[in-house]
Amino acid sequence: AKELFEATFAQVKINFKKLFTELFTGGEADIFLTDPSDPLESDIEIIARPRGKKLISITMMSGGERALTAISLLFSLYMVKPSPFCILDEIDAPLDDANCRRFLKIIDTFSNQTQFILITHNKITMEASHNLYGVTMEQFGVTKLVGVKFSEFEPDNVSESTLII
Amino acid sequence: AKELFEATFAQVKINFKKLFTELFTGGEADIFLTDPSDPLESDIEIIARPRGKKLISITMMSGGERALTAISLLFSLYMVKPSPFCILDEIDAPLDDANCRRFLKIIDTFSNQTQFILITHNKITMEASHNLYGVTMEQFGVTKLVGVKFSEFEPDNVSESTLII
Amino acid sequence: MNLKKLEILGFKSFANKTVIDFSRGMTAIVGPNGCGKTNILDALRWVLGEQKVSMLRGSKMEEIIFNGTRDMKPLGMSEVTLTLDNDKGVLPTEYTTVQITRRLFRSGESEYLINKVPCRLKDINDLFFDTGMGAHSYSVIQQDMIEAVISDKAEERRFLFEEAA
Amino acid sequence: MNLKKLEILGFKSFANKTVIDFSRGMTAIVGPNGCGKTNILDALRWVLGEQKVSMLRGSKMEEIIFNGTRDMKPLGMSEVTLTLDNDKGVLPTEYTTVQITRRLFRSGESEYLINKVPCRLKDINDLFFDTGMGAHSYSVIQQDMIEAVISDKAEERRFLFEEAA
Ligand SMILES: Nc1ncnc2c1ncn2[C@@H]1O[C@H](COP(=O)(O)OP(=O)(O)OP(=O)(O)O)[C@@H](O)[C@H]1O
Ligand SMILES: Nc1ncnc2c1ncn2[C@@H]1O[C@H](COP(=O)(O)OP(=O)(O)OP(=O)(O)O)[C@@H](O)[C@H]1O
Ligand SMILES: [Mg+2]
Ligand SMILES: [Mg+2]
Repeated sequence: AKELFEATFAQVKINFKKLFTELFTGGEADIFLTDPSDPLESDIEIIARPRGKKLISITMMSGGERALTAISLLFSLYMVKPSPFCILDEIDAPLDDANCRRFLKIIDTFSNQTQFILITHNKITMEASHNLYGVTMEQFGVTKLVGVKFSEFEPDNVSESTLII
Repeated sequence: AKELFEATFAQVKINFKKLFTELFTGGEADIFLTDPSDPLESDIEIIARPRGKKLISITMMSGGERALTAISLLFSLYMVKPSPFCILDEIDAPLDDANCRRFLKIIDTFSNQTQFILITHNKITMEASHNLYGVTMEQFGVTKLVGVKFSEFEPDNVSESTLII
Repeated sequence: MNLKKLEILGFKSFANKTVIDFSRGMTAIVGPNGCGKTNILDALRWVLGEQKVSMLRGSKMEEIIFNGTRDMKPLGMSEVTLTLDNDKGVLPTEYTTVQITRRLFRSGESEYLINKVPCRLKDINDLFFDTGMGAHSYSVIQQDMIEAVISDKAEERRFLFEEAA
Repeated sequence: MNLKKLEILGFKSFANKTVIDFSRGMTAIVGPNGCGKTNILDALRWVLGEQKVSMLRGSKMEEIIFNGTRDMKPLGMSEVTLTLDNDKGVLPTEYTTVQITRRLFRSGESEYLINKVPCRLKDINDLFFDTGMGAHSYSVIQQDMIEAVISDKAEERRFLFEEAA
């Protein structure tokens, strides 16, 4: 089990360094075991340096930078052991427009082997999706689903208010 | 101190019931001390029932409903002891368009006695503001401020990407 | 291996039968606050065998059955069926289409079915063992998990690494 | 009582002097991730006397001084000045315009000034006592505080009530 964990960790580390630099268009990051002699119990540390900035602890990063770092780590794990599907609940909420687009580009590259379902309030994510389901409550407290788009939808018309009609 | 707390609590309770119903366009909510005989140490419980739905614990509410309930409680406290200024960091992030507009309407009614500063990624909040500052980093790692709007701005042109120019 | 379809009836806000067809590519789920988007994620977790009620935002399992609204009576049963395409044989069964059903009655009784044949919860867990797809896998990511991944809670990070190993 | 102006130099990402004029009405602060918006909130907390480094996302106070980038050297001092309009006499001083300055040097030395006259940190805290405006008041709300208000952490809620009382 120890060897398996170490092999996995080594692979995730490689992926994380690469993915972080891609999502942050530069900069660098790393993960390491605080106690390499005890891999099954050790804490896992993350350090990151966005492009042009100095190395800082995760706590001093901004909300959006933290979210993007976490996404880099999550997808580094997916690369080691791809999941057939993945459902993400509003993880694009803290991202600005440019970072949201970079995040969606990563999703796109994974879309061949993983089916992604993204719950979102973000218009950019809605426009980038192939399929769009609208969830509404016409009757109080009772969910009703409307299928809004299946790869031919006009992105300009999508807004949460149109889905209630 | 006990009387002061109880008087404050009673007033916040009245405000909260009213403000919740306003922000949720219906429904009802309440706050109470789990141990009324020991007001200075007791836990404070919140119960809420959005319009048309049944009474549920806060944990079962949606992300946006929880945020709006917290905002109702926060503003109920402000009504008891108004603060001259108030700076809110991305608290509109989980709100859908309609709830965001209701939240901004409440801010508007308070704006006579309180100066509000809202950090936001939300276009609706940007359009509703009187003044807009853009925060950018032309040089890596160095913040630069641009004043974008001072009550005469055209809201259609505002987006985060235009601010970087 | 793909998700093909999710059918929900009696689970949380799904008083009426809801069918969600999952196509290939990226699917976005959108809509106003409190309408049932995260409930879809909960339904997926639940049918995959989630036993921790806190992961479903409840305090007891009975709470996941539709408990009525102003205009509708509570229901007596919650049923969720997930249909998967097992064309690559990822799941340890010779079927190319796999259907899992989970039911919970107000009495507290549960039923589990694989391809309409009654089975135990253990059989559902075994089906997904080591595929990265069980209820506790990193395939289902709530918004607060993103913060947990990079927060000081090193155990959350470790859990994800162990899933990948 | 209004905020009139906030001047920041050497605090976190503010390597160049930044002046923010606060007008009446609602001000929105916008911009891409990681550019310094929350840092403005931190600067305001800091000049109002915040001593808990964790509230400023750091682990030691020295970290709030601009620590350099790829292209710029670190600075030796952080200085923030807040100018307030005390026209209604809310602050216990006869001045109608009040200016508070806080400085921190890399040596660890601090300086505090009220209307350019050196004073102690205690004098700044006394100035805001019971106005609902101190660093620990509910005037400054970070995004994770919204979740804390309604989460199970009853102490967070209690703290806000005590502030209002
Ligand atoms: N057992 C139940 N019976 C009926 N309704 C329920 C039950 N459990 C939860 N709900 C309802 O489901 C709603 C929450 O839905 P959900 O969390 O899916 O919202 P959401 O679409 O994700 O919204 P948001 O955008 O705010 O996150 C709550 O308002 C609650 O009333
Ligand atoms: N002492 C320091 N010296 C230089 N830069 C610093 C210092 N402390 C923090 N920073 C920088 O400030 C940035 C964080 O800024 P801030 O939290 O204000 O972003 P933000 O605009 O709120 O972004 P978001 O929209 O993602 O929340 C970090 O990238 C960090 O590099
Ligand atoms: Mg939700
Ligand atoms: Mg921020």
